[in-house]
Amino acid sequence: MLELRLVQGSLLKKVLEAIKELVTDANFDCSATGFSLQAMDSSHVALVALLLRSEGFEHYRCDRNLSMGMNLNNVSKMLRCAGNDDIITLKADDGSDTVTFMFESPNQDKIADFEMKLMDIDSEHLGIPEAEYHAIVKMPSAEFARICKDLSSIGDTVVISVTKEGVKFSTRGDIGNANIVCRQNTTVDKPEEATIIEMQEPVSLTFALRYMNSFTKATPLSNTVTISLSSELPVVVEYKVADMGYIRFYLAPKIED
Amino acid sequence: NCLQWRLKEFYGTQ
Repeated sequence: MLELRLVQGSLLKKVLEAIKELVTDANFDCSATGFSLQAMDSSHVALVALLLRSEGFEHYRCDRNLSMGMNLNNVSKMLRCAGNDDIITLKADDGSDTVTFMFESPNQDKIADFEMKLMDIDSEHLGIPEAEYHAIVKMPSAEFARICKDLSSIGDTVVISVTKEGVKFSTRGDIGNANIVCRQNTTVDKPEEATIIEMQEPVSLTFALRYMNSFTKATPLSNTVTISLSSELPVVVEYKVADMGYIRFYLAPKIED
Repeated sequence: NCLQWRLKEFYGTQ
């Protein structure tokens, strides 16, 4: 028996909008720790890891570990029927091949349940060790989204370089090239507007902008984004999901041929 | 020209 009640149901709606472009089908795993997902895009270049910790739910019942295969486009269709202020409850019986999404309006005057078929999904689970990163950039998520969008109108790849001067995003294409430098800036009115750069050593890596743009679909979840970089390692782009967890996107770098 | 690496070249499967 599985029953997860999330008062801030809009978080789940935003999570689905954040990942459905990158991944088509995925297994949602439920355990005592929380509700999680790990899935790669079809080309195995990018990966999304989601964790919503059990403490973040108003009610969390998971009698035994359960993996539920879902088509994310179908989940998104279901969740779009929930109001932004609705409380969302996920329910599944042991051995059932369906999951039920229950939507309650805030004043309890409307209760809806949507039952969705589960599917069998063969997915490979990657073991991602905790790593020390050479550079960690924390910046406003809207700023990062704007940079990725702007650069993708010029080129296909972005070089992200972190030095003592700041973080530089560069691209080049047929019509020309572009460089955007963001300096550390902590003298702002609100903490979420700050750009904070923690650098152990300079790092410069190249990534496909198509994936970066896809990651920025998570922007509505958090005012800030954290970009962790190490030489010759995939970048980690992390958005917090309120105080209950995170979405992390991993993207393998490109190398000069 | 750039070559795209894949995640499996960095992380093992579980």
